[in-house]
Amino acid sequence: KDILEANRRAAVEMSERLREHSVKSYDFMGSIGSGKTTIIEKLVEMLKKKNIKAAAVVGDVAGDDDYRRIKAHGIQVENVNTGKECHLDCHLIEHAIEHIDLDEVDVLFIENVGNLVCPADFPLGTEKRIVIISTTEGDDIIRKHPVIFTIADIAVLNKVDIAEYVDVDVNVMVGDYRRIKPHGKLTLTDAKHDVGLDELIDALEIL
Amino acid sequence: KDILEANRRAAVEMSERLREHSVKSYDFMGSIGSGKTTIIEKLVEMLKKKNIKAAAVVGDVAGDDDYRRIKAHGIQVENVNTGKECHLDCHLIEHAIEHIDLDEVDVLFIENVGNLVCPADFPLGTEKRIVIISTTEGDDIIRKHPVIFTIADIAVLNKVDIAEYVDVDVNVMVGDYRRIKPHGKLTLTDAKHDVGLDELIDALEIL
Ligand SMILES: Nc1nc2c(ncn2[C@@H]2O[C@H](COP(=O)(O)OP(=O)(O)OP(=O)(O)O)[C@@H](O)[C@H]2O)c(=O)[nH]1
Ligand SMILES: Nc1nc2c(ncn2[C@@H]2O[C@H](COP(=O)(O)OP(=O)(O)OP(=O)(O)O)[C@@H](O)[C@H]2O)c(=O)[nH]1
Ligand SMILES: [Mg+2]
Ligand SMILES: [Mg+2]
Ligand SMILES: [Zn+2]
Ligand SMILES: [Zn+2]
Repeated sequence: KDILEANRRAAVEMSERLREHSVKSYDFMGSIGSGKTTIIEKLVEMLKKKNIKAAAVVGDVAGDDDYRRIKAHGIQVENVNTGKECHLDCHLIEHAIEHIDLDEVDVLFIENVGNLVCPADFPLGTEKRIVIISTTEGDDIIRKHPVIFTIADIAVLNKVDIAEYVDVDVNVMVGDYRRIKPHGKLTLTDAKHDVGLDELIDALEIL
Repeated sequence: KDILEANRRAAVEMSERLREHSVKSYDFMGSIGSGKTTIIEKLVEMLKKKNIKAAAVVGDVAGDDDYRRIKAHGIQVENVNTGKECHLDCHLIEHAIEHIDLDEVDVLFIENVGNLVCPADFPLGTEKRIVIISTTEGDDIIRKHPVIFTIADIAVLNKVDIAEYVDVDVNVMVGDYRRIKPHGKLTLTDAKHDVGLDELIDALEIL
């Protein structure tokens, strides 16, 4: 309980700090392999075309795979390895952004550790919280994880291009989401083929 | 630390209890939506044909979707909702098997909560621990989660039928697994189309 309270206080401070630098920030939570890095890579390139400077903090249990993929886009990025922890917390973000020049940044993307349970309890002080899932995980995944879909401002259902190969009915998932969060925003994407990403940028209210 | 020690002791007792009843037991860990329930459903039917009686304990954060899918196969099954916890522990299993008649059971399948981090720290007293992932999560997923692939006796890479649709090279994943666990058993499956399941039954040493 004390851990959650301390994290909440840190998140309030983080949000003020990011506002002082006029940085819009987004926490991308989601299941393992749902397409978080792919979506961030695509958004970074779309924003470059509009002269908007992005930076990223990438959380993973181990390794720097996601870090290297995002670094290749020529933006500031920090890698955070969480080891035994299955979520990022605000304290880790505080350390990560010490190495980022916030005056050179308009938008900060944080990629959380793949997990649909614990990240819900650890706000990071970002402007919006997003949860990204994909069709390939089965069409019951939304109703099985009500908490994270309730606390997230935006939900993204990715890989709609291959739903038929896993016998998934996208409408079932949309219905489950509506029941859990009637006024929430659910965006359907196929990040591989650049489908739905304009809607996502709109929903994020970056521009 | 005390939690892990208490769980370890409970696991030793559980393993003795299952042995007393000559029940072979398996802990199916894995990522969300990797195909854990699908694989258990298929194995249950394969064992029925050989007159081997299976039972199951199914762990999910919320809901009874998986429970209903397995119950439909006419076997004893117990549902465990973990709420805020992202893994099963042995204490939960002790309660669940109170409702199962172990004298009527040859094989016990436990489906863990979808997560590649915490379940590694909580052995359940089963004969073998299995980790199930799928191609659709990306080909970096094994090297990103070295601990669970080290502690699991068997790894299953499922959904090999659709690897090409997510630009995944199965050989990369096999190579990563070999580096982490040179003498481990990795089985490639397409559970939807009954591919690789005989090899899995062999690897589990059920018969
Ligand atoms: N067909 C298809 N494949 C996709 C799509 N989005 C991502 N992929 C593939 O899905 C796999 C996982 O994508 P990532 O972007 O690495 O997913 P992630 O959520 O960042 O994964 P982790 O950080 O490991 O949890 C990769 O093989 C991608 O090529 C999509 O919309 N359609
Ligand atoms: N194409 C294909 N689809 C599969 C395969 N195995 C499972 N699926 C599909 O993948 C989705 C998820 O399967 P489940 O068996 O529910 O996965 P799970 O690991 O039990 O999921 P959770 O319990 O929610 O973590 C479903 O839509 C299945 O139809 C496979 O080998 N190939
Ligand atoms: Mg990623
Ligand atoms: Mg399941
Ligand atoms: Zn957790
Ligand atoms: Zn965890």
